[in-house]
Amino acid sequence: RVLSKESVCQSLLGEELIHEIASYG
Amino acid sequence: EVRDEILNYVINGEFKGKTFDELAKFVDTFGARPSGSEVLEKSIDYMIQLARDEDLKDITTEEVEVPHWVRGEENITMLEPRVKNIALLGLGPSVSTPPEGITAEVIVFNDFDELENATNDEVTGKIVLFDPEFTTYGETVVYRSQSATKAAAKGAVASLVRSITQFSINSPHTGSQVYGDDVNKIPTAAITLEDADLIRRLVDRDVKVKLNIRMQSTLDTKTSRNTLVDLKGTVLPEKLVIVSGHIDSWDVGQGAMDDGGGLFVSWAAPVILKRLNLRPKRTIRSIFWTAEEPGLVGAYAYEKKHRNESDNINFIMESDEGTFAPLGLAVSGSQKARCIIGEILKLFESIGASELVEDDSPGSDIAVIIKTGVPGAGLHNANEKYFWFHHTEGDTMNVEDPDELDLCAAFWTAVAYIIADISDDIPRE
Repeated sequence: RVLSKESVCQSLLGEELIHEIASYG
Repeated sequence: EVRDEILNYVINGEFKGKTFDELAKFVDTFGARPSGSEVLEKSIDYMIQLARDEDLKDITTEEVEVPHWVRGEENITMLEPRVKNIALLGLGPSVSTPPEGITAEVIVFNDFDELENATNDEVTGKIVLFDPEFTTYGETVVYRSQSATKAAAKGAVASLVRSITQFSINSPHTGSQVYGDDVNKIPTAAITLEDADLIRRLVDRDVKVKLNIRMQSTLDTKTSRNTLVDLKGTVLPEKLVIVSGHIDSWDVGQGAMDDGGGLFVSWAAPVILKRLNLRPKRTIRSIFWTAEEPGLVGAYAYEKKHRNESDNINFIMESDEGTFAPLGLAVSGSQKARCIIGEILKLFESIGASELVEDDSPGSDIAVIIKTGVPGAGLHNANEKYFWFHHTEGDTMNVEDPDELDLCAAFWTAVAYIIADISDDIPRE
């Protein structure tokens, strides 16, 4: 199915949450 | 580096092969685990002990009244145009035939519209065979679940359905069906693709096909249990990230794939985290659903019992469509929920499990909870051959692969941990 656009997610989540999730890797 | 710690421990480390070995021990010990059976209850006791042996202490069970349909002798003989045994599996909870069986001519329909367009006179007193081609499970399975009701409404004396699968070596596939209100309950069964197609060819040549169907079964109600294994969260223990699979199976095969694999990757999640001394902020709850096969009975009971606390379910996951190589998650939830899960899945590119598939109703049991607004996901995996084995004698350990199970267990555990540990809740619509 259609996946969410990257730009939409970036604005919805914000840099802080995206960085936090990335930190688990 | 939590992701790498979990992946390494399961794929290369001490836990390598453990999920497969424990699943094999379980399946070899208990075999099939039908709803309402004693063997299902013994298998639930075994799983509780297996969790206790791993020093998991927060284990509870919740009683559920479940159907107990027991298959007796079943056979179909084609009498005309020649004598031939027809392989079958009755659909639970089909009623029995009279002891002498039902002998009647067959009328074949490709879909429900064709049946509706037939006159009652054409159908009355006949055995109806539905022979839809498998497209998707969701589209085709209605011919298993509703054929008896639709055929009976037109006066049929029994109904048969072409097995719900793409592939067959003369293997019939069982499954559940539901009798509608106010219709005559007629016996109903699945036959193989080969025999359904044989009958179709004969009928299309205007050759009369007459069958004798004999089916016996019993039906009553028993008490079973959902099993909840909690790894308590450190900061928000009341909030739950649920991983789950169902412990019951059909009475044919051994339920290694459906849903032994899902059961054991969900058992593995709290076990792996406990062994690695990793405790997320929220509680990881592993649920072993009972009586999924006769109609999500355990899930409905859980939803009803916990309805007042459902706000505490942060995210719910289920594996019930195979534990082949993991590809990602099939996700239901708000746009922001999907974005969060999508970011988490990016962490699993190295094992090929970063695909996010949007799905309004992923899973089977968890669909009951997701439809109340709880975000959730099913394990998206390379399950192209899943329905070859589904609900057949072929559902055995030979379907399972130890390395793929390791990947699933590692992925399942790491995703659940991260969702349970990040600062933000998974937002609802």
